[in-house]
Amino acid sequence: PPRPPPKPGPGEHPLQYNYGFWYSRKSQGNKSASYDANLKLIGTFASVEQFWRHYCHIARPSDLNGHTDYHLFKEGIRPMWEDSANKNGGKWIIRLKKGLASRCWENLIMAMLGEQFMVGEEICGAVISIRYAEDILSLWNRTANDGVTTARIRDTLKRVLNLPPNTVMEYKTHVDSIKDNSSF
Amino acid sequence: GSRIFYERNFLMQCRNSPLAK
Repeated sequence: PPRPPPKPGPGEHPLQYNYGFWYSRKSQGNKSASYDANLKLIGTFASVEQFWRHYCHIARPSDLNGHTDYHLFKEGIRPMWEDSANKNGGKWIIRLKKGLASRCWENLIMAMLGEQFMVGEEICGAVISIRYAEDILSLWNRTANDGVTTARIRDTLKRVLNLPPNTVMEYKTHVDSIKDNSSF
Repeated sequence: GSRIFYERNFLMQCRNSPLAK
């Protein structure tokens, strides 16, 4: 049965949206069936304080190993290309040298939870993907063909992440990800 | 309605609140 939506507790600071925290780890074996099956919801939250209670109990991204992702998405949106909120959307992709993942992930989710992107309902969620040689940060939005919105998201990302000037940022539509089935 | 904005520094301060433990 669906769990009841979280509510801010007494004295807590509400967020604009409720969110869900997800975890996934690539399994050996059946590649096509595994993505959805490997997604695990860690928990949902509605306030700043509830967010920190989850965050403080999970490993920092840089301490994870193997092929592991954290996903932080608005409640009701599954972190999948095919979800109705994502199917016309896309994502900004930022490839990080090893060692930067924890700091950049934290900066990204602070900006998302604090509504710093100023693009209305467009933000769907954020992902940090831990890989062998590099880590990958991505921010998903609803409407891939809205150039004004995607440019505004890019500019805010640059500001809040405080990345080296030569960092490459790439935008990819989920339609293209579905076509080539090899996002990273 | 009005949106709820938080600056990074404020969110980081909330991490130390007893309510966040």
